[in-house]
Amino acid sequence: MNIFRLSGDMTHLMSVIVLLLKIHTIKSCAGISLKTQELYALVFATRYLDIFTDFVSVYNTIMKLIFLATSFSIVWYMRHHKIVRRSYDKEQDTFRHLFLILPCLILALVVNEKFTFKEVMWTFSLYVEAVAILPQLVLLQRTKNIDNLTGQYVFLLGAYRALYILNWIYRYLTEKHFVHWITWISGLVQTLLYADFFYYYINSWKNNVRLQLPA
Amino acid sequence: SKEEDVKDEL
Repeated sequence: MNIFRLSGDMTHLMSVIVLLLKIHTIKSCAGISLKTQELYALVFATRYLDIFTDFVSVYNTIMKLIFLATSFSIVWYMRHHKIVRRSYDKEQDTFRHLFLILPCLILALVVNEKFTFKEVMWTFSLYVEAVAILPQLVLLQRTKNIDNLTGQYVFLLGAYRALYILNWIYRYLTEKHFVHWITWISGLVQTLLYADFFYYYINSWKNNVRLQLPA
Repeated sequence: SKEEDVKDEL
């Protein structure tokens, strides 16, 4: 465990906390894409199939449980909570997740390290995670005024990805740890998707104005 | 290395 990996996990955790904070204290999920949240729940459900079979560390198991529990509870809140669900921008959140899930599934069946159920599901989760933010970015672009918590949520998610890339470089240099090219490319694609958002986020922060993305 | 197959990241 190096500082980049730990910071990456912590920013990831913080992004979830920011989102839960919005849901629990403001009782609002305005500006949050349910499609993206459902994709994340799918990512964790398919990636952590090994949670009870392959033990890595207590830290690892606890984090997996946290990501599983929080992603499913966020989806539940947005879909079923009496008050929270009313703030969901259903008309704006029109991205079809099947258009993302199906190509990822086909790609995972064709491009994988080992053709076993667990391995294909794991690869599938990497591909889905790479594009899971897209519905959220589309929704952000349609939202006139992006509130601070939503902006911070997406920023933290992007920071988590950027830190993971630094972590891979660091691990390669120090441990000669080899990151498989599937992980590397899907991680890189995922991080690049945030580049545009980062540009506008940092600008709005520097100029102290409300975050707004160009249409 | 042998570590290649250990999925120790989240």
